[in-house]
Amino acid sequence: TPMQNDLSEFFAMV
Amino acid sequence: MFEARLANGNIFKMIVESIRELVVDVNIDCSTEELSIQCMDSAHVALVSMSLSQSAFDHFRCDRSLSLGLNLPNVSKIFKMMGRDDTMVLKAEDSADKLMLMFENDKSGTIADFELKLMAIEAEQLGVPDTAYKCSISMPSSEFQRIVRDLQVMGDTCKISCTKEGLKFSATGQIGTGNILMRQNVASEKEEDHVTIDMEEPVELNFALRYLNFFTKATPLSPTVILKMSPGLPIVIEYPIEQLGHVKYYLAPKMEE
Repeated sequence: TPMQNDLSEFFAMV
Repeated sequence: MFEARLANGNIFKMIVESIRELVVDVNIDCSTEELSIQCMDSAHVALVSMSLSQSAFDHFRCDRSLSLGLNLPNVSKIFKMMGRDDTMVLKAEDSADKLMLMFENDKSGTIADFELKLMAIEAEQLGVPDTAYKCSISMPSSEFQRIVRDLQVMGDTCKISCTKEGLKFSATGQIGTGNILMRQNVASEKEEDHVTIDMEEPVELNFALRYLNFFTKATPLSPTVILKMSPGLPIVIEYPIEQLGHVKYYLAPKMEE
């Protein structure tokens, strides 16, 4: 089964 | 002070319903232009971004920007007491330690008012880049809801692939595989029934069906849903609220091991 990515890996905190 | 009056209070109720399964505590940011929300779910897998323009309101006054920290389960309980045709009024002082909510109904002559304690919520703001996506699909929101609900019986993961053939939703599990293909369709007189596929290059991504189903709680807000995808990027699932705002969900893809 594919692993779930974390959204913060794509969008940086501001 | 902050004061806003929305003739169709039901819109705000539907916005609350569209996010309450993803997040518990949320800041509603009020500015002179709009009410907005940006928040992530506790697993940091999905992001909700809501905007409702001041032009959606019959009256809107916001002297200085403020954040209303709300507990959504409590807000939802209060909105259960709102009638379908009620007008909603929100009021808060600049100190923003409580929110006044009023539900008014001219027909029945009733006015319900509530005072809700506000919380200080520490929010992580994410910078969402303005990306040009490789695929953009517009389809009836009820169809999208039906597809992601039906595919849950097949598995936990939905593969969404956009090709020249159309937009395909696939799920695989113990009992087998299910595929649902949506082709471009602009035959209907009603624009909200159209399926339009704007593809620059094919994209195929995997997503958790559980989350896609959470997002379909926004279906009552819009007859149309817009999906945007690019390889290796989170999908954007947008429910436009007339010309007045939107609820957008961002969901991180699953990656093959």
